[in-house]
Amino acid sequence: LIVAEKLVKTYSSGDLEVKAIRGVDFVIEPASFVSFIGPSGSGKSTLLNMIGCLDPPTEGQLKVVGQDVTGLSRQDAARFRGEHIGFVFQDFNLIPVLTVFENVEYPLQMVQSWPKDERMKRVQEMLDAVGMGDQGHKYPSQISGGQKQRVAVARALVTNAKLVLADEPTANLDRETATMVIELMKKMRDEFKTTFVFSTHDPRIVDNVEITFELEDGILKRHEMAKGG
Amino acid sequence: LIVAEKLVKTYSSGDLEVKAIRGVDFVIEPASFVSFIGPSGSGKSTLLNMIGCLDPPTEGQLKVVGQDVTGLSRQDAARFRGEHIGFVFQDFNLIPVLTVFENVEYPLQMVQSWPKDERMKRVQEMLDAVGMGDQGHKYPSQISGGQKQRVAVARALVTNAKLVLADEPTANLDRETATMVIELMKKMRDEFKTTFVFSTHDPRIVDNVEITFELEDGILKRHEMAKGG
Ligand SMILES: Nc1ncnc2c1ncn2[C@@H]1O[C@H](COP(=O)(O)OP(=O)(O)OP(=O)(O)O)[C@@H](O)[C@H]1O
Ligand SMILES: Nc1ncnc2c1ncn2[C@@H]1O[C@H](COP(=O)(O)OP(=O)(O)OP(=O)(O)O)[C@@H](O)[C@H]1O
Ligand SMILES: [Mg+2]
Ligand SMILES: [Mg+2]
Repeated sequence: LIVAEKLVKTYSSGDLEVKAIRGVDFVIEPASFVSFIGPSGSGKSTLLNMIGCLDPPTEGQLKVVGQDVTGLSRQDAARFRGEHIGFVFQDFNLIPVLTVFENVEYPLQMVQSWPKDERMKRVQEMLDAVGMGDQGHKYPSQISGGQKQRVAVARALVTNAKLVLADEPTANLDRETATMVIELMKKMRDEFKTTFVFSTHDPRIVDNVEITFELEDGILKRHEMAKGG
Repeated sequence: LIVAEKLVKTYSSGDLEVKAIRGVDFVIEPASFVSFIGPSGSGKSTLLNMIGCLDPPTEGQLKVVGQDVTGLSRQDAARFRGEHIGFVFQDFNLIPVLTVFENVEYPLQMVQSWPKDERMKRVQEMLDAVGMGDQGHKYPSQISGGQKQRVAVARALVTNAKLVLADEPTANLDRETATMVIELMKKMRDEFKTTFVFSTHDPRIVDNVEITFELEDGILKRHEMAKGG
């Protein structure tokens, strides 16, 4: 589903030049449940942003869901993302002027075009699934950190995208709520063959994935097949 | 150092009324290393915000560092915070238009009034201590999630405040960096008798504190003295 060859990402602004990803190769099969792991600053979010077509590679080749995304224009990248990818951002990225319900509804209404009654049903279903079913009327500023994180998760899963990229989706969650979120994602992978790619430090996620790709200073150290993966 | 009696916090806006903290009592001694724990949405951040004089209680009494803070005006609360409290926010709350260095320098320059050469030395020392010593020139938008978190920690510790409140300070950190941050805080408690009050789900912090206060639905379930405190 995802093929990366010699991927490089360099951030430049003024005299600042940071080689965040310095030559990375990997293949991720459909319906995988995998994670990038590594120290803070090692390049996990940068890599996820490239796979999710949010940020173009500086060098190298990247195929996602069969499509070469390396040279996509901003507009084509946005359309591609809307059709194929669900993304949980490390800082949640909720829209402050929309309610929790409207935030989760957004991809169904403004990006895809689901009819209203189907949207209402689907949004409520996802909010219930992350334990936020009675909070739909609130605004992001009126909910806790872990509640924001769960709304971000619900939004990433709502379109039933083929590929879900989740950047630290359980960082702000207690054990029970984290388990609820991980179980929900496993269920979607089993039922719909959704591919899940995580970036995380959370051992609770690492214990549940089949493969971990270890990043350090922008390069992949090794691939580890989890036992019983 | 901290005495809370029958503390209540109710958020009201329009017809929305949320009893986030519903009657909480506790005492925290000076130089303690303690944590509030509990499920997402249980009221941890709300409680920390009251102790940190960021948000007034709706009912009850609260004494911090010997001062009754229950009825403080916004201005007096701000001055009191600046003199006595360091706060690590769950969402970091860095100032986007200031560099990393300037963000950490802010409490020393704009809140307290340290002379320039002492500020420069102290800021660099704190950045080095959280592993961000070479990142001072960057802006918050140019660093990773865990790097932002560490800058927020450095800023909370820079004034050598008597009381440090840290809301999920390790949520975005890998094991080594989290250990670095926890060790730094323990060292400050041993050396300067700083009181540390955490709100967290992270077992790495819970393993290191002497007392955990467990919150659920806005009330305290129990106090647990950790073995070997
Ligand atoms: N401004 C607000 N208006 C209304 N309700 C609020 C507001 N802020 C928080 N709440 C609610 O108060 C409750 C406690 O929130 P709080 O942020 O203290 O939880 P928390 O324990 O820190 O959770 P987490 O672990 O997810 O960070 C939650 O149910 C939340 O939705
Ligand atoms: N816009 C930018 N400009 C310059 N450097 C950047 C930018 N964004 C990220 N970086 C740098 O690139 C490196 C990788 O960042 P990235 O966010 O991918 O790390 P990460 O592995 O996700 O870290 P964390 O676990 O802390 O979230 C870091 O050293 C960071 O400072
Ligand atoms: Mg990151
Ligand atoms: Mg919180």
